[in-house]
Amino acid sequence: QYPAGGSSTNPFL
Amino acid sequence: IDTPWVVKPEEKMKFDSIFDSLGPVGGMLSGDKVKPVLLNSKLPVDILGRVWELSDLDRDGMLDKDEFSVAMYLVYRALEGEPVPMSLPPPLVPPSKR
Repeated sequence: QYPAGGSSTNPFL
Repeated sequence: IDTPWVVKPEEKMKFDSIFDSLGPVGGMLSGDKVKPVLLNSKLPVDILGRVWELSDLDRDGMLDKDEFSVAMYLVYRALEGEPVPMSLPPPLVPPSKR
């Protein structure tokens, strides 16, 4: 599940 | 489900030594330390983004040793031409996180 909005913890996004 | 982890002990040792060489803090590697290693694979960034999504099981923006092994496993398989799955198959979930 991708977080809807907010800061991503994924350094590639 | 009690299936063996697909990351073999000899692969785990290799991945662990890479992990240690990257200077983990408190047993964790932050995204900015892992990112250049994954980029080094020359895989497309969208693939690497999915690898990260699948590896960072607790979504804290850091990888521990087992999560890092999952990431490296997926990168190596992708380099061999296997597609990166959309979700993590149960045998790829580290036994410590089931």
